[in-house]
This record gives sequence, C-alpha cells and structure tokens, in this order.
Amino acid sequence: KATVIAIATRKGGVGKTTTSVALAAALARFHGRRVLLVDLDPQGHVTTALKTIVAPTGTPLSQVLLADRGAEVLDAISPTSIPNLWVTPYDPNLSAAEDILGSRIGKEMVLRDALRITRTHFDVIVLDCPPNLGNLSLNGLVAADRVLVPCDPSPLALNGVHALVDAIETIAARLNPDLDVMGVLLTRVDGRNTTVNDAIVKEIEKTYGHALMPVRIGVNSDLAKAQMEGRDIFAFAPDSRGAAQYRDLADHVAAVLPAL
Amino acid sequence: KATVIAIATRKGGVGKTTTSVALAAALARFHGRRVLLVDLDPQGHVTTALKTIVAPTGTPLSQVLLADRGAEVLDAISPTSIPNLWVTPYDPNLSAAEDILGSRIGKEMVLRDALRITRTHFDVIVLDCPPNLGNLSLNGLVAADRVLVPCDPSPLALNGVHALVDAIETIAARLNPDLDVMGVLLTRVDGRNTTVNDAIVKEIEKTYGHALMPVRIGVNSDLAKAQMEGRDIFAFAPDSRGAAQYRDLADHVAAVLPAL
Ligand SMILES: Nc1ncnc2c1ncn2[C@@H]1O[C@H](COP(=O)(O)OP(=O)(O)OP(=O)(O)O)[C@@H](O)[C@H]1O
Ligand SMILES: Nc1ncnc2c1ncn2[C@@H]1O[C@H](COP(=O)(O)OP(=O)(O)OP(=O)(O)O)[C@@H](O)[C@H]1O
Ligand SMILES: [Mg+2]
Ligand SMILES: [Mg+2]
Repeated sequence: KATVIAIATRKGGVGKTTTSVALAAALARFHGRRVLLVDLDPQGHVTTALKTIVAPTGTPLSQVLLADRGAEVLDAISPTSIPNLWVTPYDPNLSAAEDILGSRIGKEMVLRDALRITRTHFDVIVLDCPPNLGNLSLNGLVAADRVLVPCDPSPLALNGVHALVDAIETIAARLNPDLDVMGVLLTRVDGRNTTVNDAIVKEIEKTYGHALMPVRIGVNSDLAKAQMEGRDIFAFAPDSRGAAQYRDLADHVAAVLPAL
Repeated sequence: KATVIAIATRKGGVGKTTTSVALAAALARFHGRRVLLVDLDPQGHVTTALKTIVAPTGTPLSQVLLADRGAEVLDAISPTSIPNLWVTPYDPNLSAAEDILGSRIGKEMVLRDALRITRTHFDVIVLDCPPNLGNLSLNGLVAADRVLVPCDPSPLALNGVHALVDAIETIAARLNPDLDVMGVLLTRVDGRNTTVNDAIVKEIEKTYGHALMPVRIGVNSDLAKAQMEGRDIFAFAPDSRGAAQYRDLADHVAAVLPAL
C-alpha cells in the first residue's frame, strides 16, 4: 500500500511543482519505488515540466473525481519514459471540476476514495498541489499520509506555511487524523542572501521546532532549464547542484518510507 | 475618474504582490497620484508587505463584495503612512467570500460596481490578484481598464501568461470590452541566467509582439528584505536596483495615465 505525500503550501511560486517532479523522479530512478505523480493543480505544470516524456491518457482526472463513487485515479494515469514513474497528465477541466466538487457530499474525501485501489499499485504517490487551500488542495491533504511544505526564504512564503499548518490542524481533527507533516523544505535558497535566509530559518525553528528538512534546495538555473526542455533534472543535468540536492531529499524521504 | 490597473497572472510567485505594492507606492510618492491598492488575494500579502504602515479598517472587503448592491470599496479602505496611498487591509474572510460570490447574479461584476463611487476619489486603483483565475481575479479583470502581467523568465510562468491572455479574450468579449493589456513585465530576472532569459523573451515577442514592458525587474534581495521589514522599497532601500527599476516602471505607467 502506497505512502501518499502531498507537496503543499498556500504560497505561490515556492517550488511545489519543481519539488514534486524531482522527488517523484528520484524515488523512481534511484530507489526502485513504483511512483505515481498526481497533478492536482489546474495549471497542469507537471505535464509542462515533463512534456517530452508524458503521453496524454484517455480518461481525464476530473472525470474520475466527479464520477459517482467507485472511480479510481488508476484510470487516469499515463506512463512516462522514466521506468517506475507514472503521472496524471494535464486536464483542462480540472479547474471546473474543483467548483463542482464544492457541492458534493464529503467533498474533501473524493480523492482519498479514488485512491483506494490505486494505492495498492504503487509504493509512493506524490501530490502536486495548487497555490491555494481550495477543494483540490484539501482533497490532497485528506488523501495524504505526509505533507512536505516547500518554503522559499521570504516572509510571504513563511506566511503561507502558517496558513497551511492552520488548515492541517483542522483537517487532522476532522478528516484525516493520521496526517503528519514530514517537514518544511527550504527552496530557492540564494547563498548570497544570508540576512533573509537566517531570519526565516530562525523564525521556522522558533515556531515549528525541528520541522526543517535536513536538506535545502539552493537556487540552481538548471532546474528551470530542465523545465524548459521538458525533462526531469536527472536526465537534463545529472551533475548539477539541483540534481544532487533533490537526490539527497529523496534519500531522506525513502528512509521514512516502508522498506521495499 | 481613476484608471484601474489589475496586476494578474495565473502563475504563482512571479511578483504580482511585489509589483502591486512597489507600483502603487511609486505612483503615490513620485507622481502625486491619489492611489488605492486593493488586495484581491485571500493571502493578504499587501498587508504583510506593508505591515508597519497599514492600519486595519472597520469594514472588511468581503463584506463590501457580498453586500446587496450599493456597497463601495471606499468603505473598506485604510490610509497608510505614505501620503496619497490607501489600501484594503487583510481580510480573513475573503476566501470564503470568493466561494459565496460564485452563486451571485453577474458574479464577475461585483467589484466593478463597488468601485463606481470609489473611482471618483482616486487617480489610480491597483488590484493585486491571487495566483488563479477564480472569481476574485475575474472580478479584478472585469473592473480593470488595464492589465499588467508579471512573468518571471521560466516556461511555467510563460504558460501562466498564455492562460491569462485566453481568459482576457473571453472577458473582453463578454464582460469588459475596454480591457487592454498594458504589457508583460519581466520580473525576477537573474542576469546570470541568459539562456533561459533569452528563450523566454524570444517566445513572448514571437507570441505577443511588442507586449514586453520596456522595463525589466532584476533579482534584488532588497525587495524581499523590505517585505521582511514591512515597508515599501522606497522607504527601505531607496538607492537599490529594485527601487530604481520600479520607479522606472511607475514613470512608464504614469505616462499612459490621464494627465493630472
Ligand atoms: N531551486 C530552484 N532554483 C532555481 N529556480 C527554481 C528553483 N525551484 C523552483 N525554481 C523556479 O521557480 C519557479 C517556481 O517554481 P514552481 O513553479 O515549481 O513553484 P510552485 O510552488 O509549484 O508554483 P505555483 O504556486 O505556481 O504552483 C519556476 O519557474 C521554477 O523553475
Ligand atoms: N525582483 C525580485 N527580486 C528578488 N525577489 C523578488 C523579486 N520579486 C519578487 N521577489 C520575491 O519573490 C517572492 C514572490 O514574489 P510575490 O510574492 O510578489 O509574487 P506573487 O506573484 O504575488 O506570489 P503569489 O502568486 O503567491 O501571490 C517573494 O518572496 C518576493 O519577495
Ligand atoms: Mg506548481
Ligand atoms: Mg501575491
């Protein structure tokens, strides 16, 4: 049964997609895990970032989410050219589906139910979430076992972490008691900017104790270049700092997953 | 009657709030314009970025938007310590209001109507939009005369521009025929990253012709530091590159506004 990891925060542009794609690819490539990467963001940037290796599927994810009970995410997945990595491709109807979900009974539990069988086919399911706490992100947080929270070193991004943690407290109390924060991942860290970096780190440690992941992701243009090419960082620039740091992250994450 | 400028794109983290705050502050400080900065993002980051100079108001913006017809944004504004600059402070109920708006008649026209009198009190109204194309962003685009589209040099951000331009075409056809794209503002440009920068610029020019603003905003840590302090860039680091580039932007924008 797969471990479901949501990559989420309310703040935009802090590296949710970059982290989702790199982590999923590294777990598949270097840890022999069967990985499904689910794109819960209507932007569809998982597909943009992996455009050369994702083939569109027949059933869109929105159709699975809006079906009467019994539909499975498994129906909406596509293989990639990376062995052991599958994704849910871009679905232009996902945004409209989010609105429709709002009136369904148990609207936040739809994805959890649609992963019931899917979870038995994979070791890890990574959920890329949109920059808000709307129905799709909430579905991600209810379906998840763990949450990884990207945060770039800025007061606005830290504000987004606080908002997410607030939401998680309510979700854990009402909908998903086993939800556990894996940690806060510092992303887009610019080595030249120590004043802001140190201030944010101190603030996170003060508020959340040891929640900071032991790995940090520095600013690395290869990560954006890989997205431009539509390939994962390990295919595009295997010797880059971005590849090394995301491999490190995957090592830490694999260590907390059930053994193969 | 004020010119209303929406700062919008679907992509998260490209500098919508940083641009909204800096542009509004520069027009107020250096161009003698009476400026209202409206925070349409439930994150409330206008208030976070200006926390030392914004005093909370009595009426929240959500109450104005959900009132029966006749309410004005004017009821929900606060002065700042910058002469000529007013803002709508953080409103924790804005996210819930967005959901409720969805069932109202003419749901995208609510802000436009609530600015009818407010527009006569200001020269410029700047709208900071959230990272999506939901009801609040749509209200911003329907109320706006011009749209400024921040885009960092990345394929994902460019994808967000395309999504916004698609939406603008429908909005202009159905709801706001006078809506005009002021231009695409390149933000967070890292001088060291010429391959990606050049590729994105070429792509924007190919698709949108001369839509690129003549000013670009480089990566400048003072902009994030100013946000950490809760002050605008012109108070925090008046001699910084960020301050200079945003002043330039304000000069260009002021030139297309009606003369005082
Ligand atoms: N470590 C990094 N170094 C350099 N660029 C990065 C890094 N991480 C992310 N980026 C770039 O920053 C931008 C934002 O990252 P990304 O799109 O992954 O964030 P996001 O949180 O998923 O955004 P959204 O909120 O829009 O979904 C992208 O253009 C990406 O290429
Ligand atoms: N030119 C710049 N140089 C350095 N940092 C910048 C620059 N512009 C913005 N930033 C930083 O990048 C982050 C994203 O900017 P900002 O929050 O303004 O984007 P946004 O589009 O409003 O995000 P959201 O989609 O979450 O509303 C912030 O932490 C900000 O401090
Ligand atoms: Mg994303
Ligand atoms: Mg913003």
